[in-house]
Amino acid sequence: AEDTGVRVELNEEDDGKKSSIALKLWVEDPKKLKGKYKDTGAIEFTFGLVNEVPEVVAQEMVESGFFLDCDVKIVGKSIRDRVALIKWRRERTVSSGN
Amino acid sequence: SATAQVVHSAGRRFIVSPVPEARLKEQ
Repeated sequence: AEDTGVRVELNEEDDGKKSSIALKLWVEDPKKLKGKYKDTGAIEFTFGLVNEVPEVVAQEMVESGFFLDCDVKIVGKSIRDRVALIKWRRERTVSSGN
Repeated sequence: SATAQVVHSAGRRFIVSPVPEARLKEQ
């Protein structure tokens, strides 16, 4: 995935079954953000793999004061890339099991 | 280790925790 300067990692083991999963997001490279970043630390949150949209979560982070509005796309993309990887791994696990 | 909790109006809970040191700039 593209290096967005924003890192998103699993914050729990993925058993491949849960519809929502705990993620942890933090800024690795503040220079890649457009807006001034206030170093708040890592943000832990739960994401619904089936019915949630990464960009909506990114918008909620903006509204909660973690990021500026100009960075909503880069945060959303970072979450989207990680979620895509989680789903891809799950599909691969299922198909190799069949 | 200071943690803080922010609850968005949509009901989502964000927990702020320290950035894992060992995972900073792994590459």
